[in-house]
Amino acid sequence: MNIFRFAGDMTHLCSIVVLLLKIEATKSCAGVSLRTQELYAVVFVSRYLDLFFTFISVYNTVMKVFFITSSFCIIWYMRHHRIVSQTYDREQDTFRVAFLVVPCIFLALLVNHEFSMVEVLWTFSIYLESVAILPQLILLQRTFNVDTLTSNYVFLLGAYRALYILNWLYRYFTEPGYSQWIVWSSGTLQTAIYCDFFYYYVVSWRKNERLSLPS
Amino acid sequence: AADELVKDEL
Repeated sequence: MNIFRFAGDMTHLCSIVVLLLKIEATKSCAGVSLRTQELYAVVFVSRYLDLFFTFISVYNTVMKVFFITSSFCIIWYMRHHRIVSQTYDREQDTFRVAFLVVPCIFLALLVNHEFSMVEVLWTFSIYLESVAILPQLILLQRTFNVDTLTSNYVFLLGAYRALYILNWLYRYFTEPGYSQWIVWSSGTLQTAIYCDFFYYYVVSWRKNERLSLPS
Repeated sequence: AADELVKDEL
């Protein structure tokens, strides 16, 4: 494993820890999209089915189990925790997830490496992950003045994607025969969505700064 | 085929 891949995994892990700590410490999930969290749970469950039949390494297994349990933990907080669930922005978090899930199902059935249950589910999870952040980004744009921890979460997720691109480049040049088109194209789309968001984020941040200047 | 794919990433 190269340094980019490891740093990417660690930023991904940190993003989830930051989100959980924010929810636990502030007893609030304001600005967090439950729809995105549910999509991530679907992504992790459909991708990590291989936990049952392939063993890659202890690291790999531990990380997969962490991603699955932490995503369900966040969903539990947002849906069932007595105090946290009341802070959920239900009226603002209205993105229609079917618009993301249905096209991903069709695409996974059409474009995959092998037409088998496990392989199609794996491909579906790759496609869905690339767009799963959209409800969160839209919510963040609607409720712009949320605490910085929510933006830190989104920022760390973006950093994880950027590091994974460096990891793919590194592996492409160092490992003969290393190639995975489905992962590369979805990952690039995912990073592009983040870049678009960061552009908007910086622009409105600067606008807010200018507005708050004393006259 | 699927078994040629690198699936050690998360």
